[in-house]
Amino acid sequence: LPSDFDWRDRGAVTGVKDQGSCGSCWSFSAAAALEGANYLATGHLISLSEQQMVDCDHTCDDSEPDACDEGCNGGLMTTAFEYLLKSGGLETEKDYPYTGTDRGACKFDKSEVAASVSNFSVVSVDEDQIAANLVKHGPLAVGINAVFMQTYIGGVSCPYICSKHQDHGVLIVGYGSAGYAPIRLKDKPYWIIKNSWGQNWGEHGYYKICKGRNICGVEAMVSTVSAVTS
Amino acid sequence: DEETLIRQVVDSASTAGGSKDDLLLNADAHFSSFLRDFGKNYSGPEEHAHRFKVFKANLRRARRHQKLDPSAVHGITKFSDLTPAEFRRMYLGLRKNRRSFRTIHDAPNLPTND
Repeated sequence: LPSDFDWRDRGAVTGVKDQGSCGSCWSFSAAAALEGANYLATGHLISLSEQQMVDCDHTCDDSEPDACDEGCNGGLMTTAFEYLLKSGGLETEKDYPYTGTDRGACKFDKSEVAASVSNFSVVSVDEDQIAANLVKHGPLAVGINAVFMQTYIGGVSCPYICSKHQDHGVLIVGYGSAGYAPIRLKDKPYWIIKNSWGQNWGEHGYYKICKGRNICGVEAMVSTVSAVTS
Repeated sequence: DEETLIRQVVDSASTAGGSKDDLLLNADAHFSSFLRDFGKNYSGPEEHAHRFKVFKANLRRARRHQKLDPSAVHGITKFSDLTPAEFRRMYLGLRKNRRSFRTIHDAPNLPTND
């Protein structure tokens, strides 16, 4: 594995988006993962529609019928991937733009699909496997506890205590080997996380978090998706 | 072990904790800057007063977060006028379901050497 890796430098990551006051982080995480996978499969970086999932994806968990994707009320990336497998894929952001509300009817047009899922799976709680899957398959959808993110401005977040009860969907786009942690007097490796709260949050929309100890549950709920090659 | 949980119990002027004290002392001025920088408008004086109270509570939270997370910088963000519950309701939304996760097949192990 390379010591440092960043899909932003390799053209697989679209610009930072803003979900607004809507609990649709799961759709942004899923769409961003598919954007990266589609780039690897086709060589084209296309911004994909989160609103399509907000409006049209009401997939429920087979084992828990009351756990469903519900627009601004929340959802899960892996059930979103199931929806994308069944529905045929995502339209572009341009064709199905984001509104930040879930009151609209589903306007999905299958003939306008720009990227499709071929497969998805869960990555084990192992930093090397997460890094290997990131390098090989593209950016990864992850869940994270976001308590520290409300006040985060910059630097490598490495809280001593953080719940592992994740409630925010984001995207791992890379990792670094040397983010300096002054109180620990050494460089710490970190994940580079793309968020969906706009560029005026964090480090131009990005978050850095310590790598390797499942800080804030970031390594506990990782999924990888692959796209259909066209 | 450098990862042993160590909680700093005294303030250090050389750390961000000192600047956070300054944040709390100048909460009025910081709130005005916050409103201007993030284009915030409230419905009236009552809402304004309520949001200022929440803002001050969030300054204290930022200070706590700074102590618990010293390698990052914590402070005023565009969410500084939201309570933790409002923040969770409006900006999060991941419905974690471990049972569902277990039903999805695992990615095969990849080689990580060389």
